[in-house]
Amino acid sequence: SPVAPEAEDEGKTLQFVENYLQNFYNLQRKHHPHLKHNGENPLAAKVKEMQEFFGLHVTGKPDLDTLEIMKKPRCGVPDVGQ
Amino acid sequence: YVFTAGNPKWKRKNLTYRILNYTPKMRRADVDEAIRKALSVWSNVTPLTFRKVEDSEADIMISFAYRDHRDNSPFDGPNGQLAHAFQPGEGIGGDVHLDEEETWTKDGRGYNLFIVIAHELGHSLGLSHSNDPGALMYPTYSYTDPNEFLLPQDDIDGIQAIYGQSNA
Repeated sequence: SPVAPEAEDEGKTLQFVENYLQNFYNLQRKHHPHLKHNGENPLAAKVKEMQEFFGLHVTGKPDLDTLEIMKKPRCGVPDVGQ
Repeated sequence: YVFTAGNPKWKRKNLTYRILNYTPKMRRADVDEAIRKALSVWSNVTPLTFRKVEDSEADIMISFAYRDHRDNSPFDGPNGQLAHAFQPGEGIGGDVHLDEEETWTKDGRGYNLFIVIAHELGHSLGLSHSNDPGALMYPTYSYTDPNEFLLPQDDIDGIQAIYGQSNA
């Protein structure tokens, strides 16, 4: 059955967030969201790292403020060391 | 300010740069001026000097590139990633790459070439991204009139921590 528009948007947003964190916060490409690292989802940990860097409210979730910063034009050099 | 991991720095103060190609979106003289002004942002506050070379290998090679340009960091088309640069070192070290698919300008339209190159040269000299929103080395783009641009204190402190203060 066709994917509901909301679910499709959510998928695209998650892909965008993953790409951003792989490019700039060293999120390993082969991570598996359902595997927990130290009890925390690696993607959530990286979202927190990015939120701390930009002085955002640290939630571990790609909320609207976080997405707004992620969508800003920027330098291609990573924010954290590789 | 943040140093690049491993604290890479140029061992010489007298560096060279070369402009490998030009964007067709700006007059060549305006590109030259934007780059010259961007280099002076850093040379004004450190002992560093930059000499332009035309055809030999330079410390800092500046070029406009499309998508995959064989450095494992492909550009992504308009907006998104605007440019990137490499830390001090031989070969590709110090080089600046600009995404040719951006709208490069010398004013507030599109992306101001001077502002972006001045930021990338911070990487070429050994600085990483700062989390000070007012710093030139803050990762996201924000426009400032080049005629009114003053290097923020966070960036001055960072580059002088690497190379010392200007001799002038």
